[in-house]
Amino acid sequence: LIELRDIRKTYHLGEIPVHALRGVSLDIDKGEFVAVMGASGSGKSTLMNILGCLDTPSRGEYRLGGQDVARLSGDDLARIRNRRIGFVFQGFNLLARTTAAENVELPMLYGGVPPRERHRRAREALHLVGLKGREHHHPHQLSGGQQQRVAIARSLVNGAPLLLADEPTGNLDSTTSEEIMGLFRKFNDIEGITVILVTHEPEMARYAKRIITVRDGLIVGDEPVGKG
Amino acid sequence: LIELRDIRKTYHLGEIPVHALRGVSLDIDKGEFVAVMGASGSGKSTLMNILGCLDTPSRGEYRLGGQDVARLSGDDLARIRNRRIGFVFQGFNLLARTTAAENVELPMLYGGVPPRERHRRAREALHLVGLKGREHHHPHQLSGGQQQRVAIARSLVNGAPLLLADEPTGNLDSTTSEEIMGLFRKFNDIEGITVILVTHEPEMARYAKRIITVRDGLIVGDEPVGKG
Ligand SMILES: Nc1ncnc2c1ncn2[C@@H]1O[C@H](COP(=O)(O)OP(=O)(O)OP(=O)(O)O)[C@@H](O)[C@H]1O
Ligand SMILES: Nc1ncnc2c1ncn2[C@@H]1O[C@H](COP(=O)(O)OP(=O)(O)OP(=O)(O)O)[C@@H](O)[C@H]1O
Ligand SMILES: [Mg+2]
Ligand SMILES: [Mg+2]
Repeated sequence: LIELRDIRKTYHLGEIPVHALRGVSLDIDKGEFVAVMGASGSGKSTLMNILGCLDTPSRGEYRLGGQDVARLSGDDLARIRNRRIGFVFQGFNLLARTTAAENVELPMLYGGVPPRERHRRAREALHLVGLKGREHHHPHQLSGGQQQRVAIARSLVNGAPLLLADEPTGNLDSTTSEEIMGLFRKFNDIEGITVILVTHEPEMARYAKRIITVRDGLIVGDEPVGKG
Repeated sequence: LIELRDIRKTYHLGEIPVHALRGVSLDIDKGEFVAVMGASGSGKSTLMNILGCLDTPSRGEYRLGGQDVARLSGDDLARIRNRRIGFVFQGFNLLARTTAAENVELPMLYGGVPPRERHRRAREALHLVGLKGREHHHPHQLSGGQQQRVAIARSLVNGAPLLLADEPTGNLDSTTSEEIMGLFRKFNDIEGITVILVTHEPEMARYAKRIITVRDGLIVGDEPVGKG
């Protein structure tokens, strides 16, 4: 599904370039469940943004489902994202002035899903993540972990075959975190969704089937998750 | 230092009240290091906001340093906060249009610290949290964990005797988390700062000396941290 060849990403901030990715090559097959770990600032979100077509690399090749996406335009990238990729952002990225349910409906608005089906799927997704009864509340009326769960619900509704989740459990207690990870594992095992997850919690990474370790913009580890 | 008696906080959202705090009573002495744990939505941030004079309770009594603060005005609460309390918010609350250094300087602006001293302390605090070289970067140019560390640096600069940190390590890798917790422990042991920390990570809670557990708006556990 995913083929990266020597992906580099450099941010130019005044006089000093920041080399966020220094030559990443990576293959991820359809149906895999991969956890990405590494220190703060090591390049995980940068990698996720490129994988998710939210950004393009400075150099290198990226094929998604056989299609070369590294050099696509904004409109083409948006089209791919809307149909094929679900996101949980590190900062949640909820719209402050819209309700939980409306936030969850958003990807479906772009996908042309009819209102009644949109409402139904949004409600179901919010129930799945433990937020039944809170559909009409705005983000500021929800706790940090509740906002995170709205973001998770939103990632699930467009039925995308690829799910990217950047620190989805950072603000969640252990029990809720394990429920969420169980959900991701279920979507992977049963529906064959490819899941790529950033986490710095080893207990959460163990739900995945493969762990990739990033350090200073490079992949330094890539191993299957053992049974011990 | 802190005396809470039967603190209640109810949010009125349309027809349904949400009882975030249902009668919390708590004493915290000067120089303690307390971790607050509990499930998502259990009332931790609500409790922190009241402790930090960012909000007032619906009912109950709160004495901070012997002074009744439960019913103070916005200006009086702001005065207390600016001089006596450092914060790390769950969502970081950085100003997007200002640099890391300017964000860290903010509490000192309100405290009337002269520019040269402000710059010096901000720079030192950013170095302490591992962000040397990134002083002039804006929040969107920093990773999630780097933004969290700017928030932590900001909490340290006004020399407040009380530090409230709501999930300060949620976006940090283990090594960086332990460095930050070590900093908090050092400020507590050496400078006698009272630290109250929300975390859902047991490994982080062990840096504290007392653990309070919140469930459904009530305190259900209050124990010293053991040596095992
Ligand atoms: N401003 C608000 N308006 C309305 N309801 C709120 C508000 N803030 C919090 N709540 C609700 O009060 C309850 C407690 O929220 P609080 O933020 O204290 O939980 P928390 O323990 O910090 O959770 P988390 O671990 O998810 O951050 C939740 O049900 C939440 O939705
Ligand atoms: N938009 C940007 N502009 C400039 N620099 C950036 C930008 N985004 C990230 N960086 C820098 O690139 C490096 C990698 O950032 P990235 O967000 O990928 O790290 P990360 O591994 O996700 O870290 P964290 O665990 O803290 O979230 C960091 O030094 C960061 O400051
Ligand atoms: Mg990140
Ligand atoms: Mg909270």
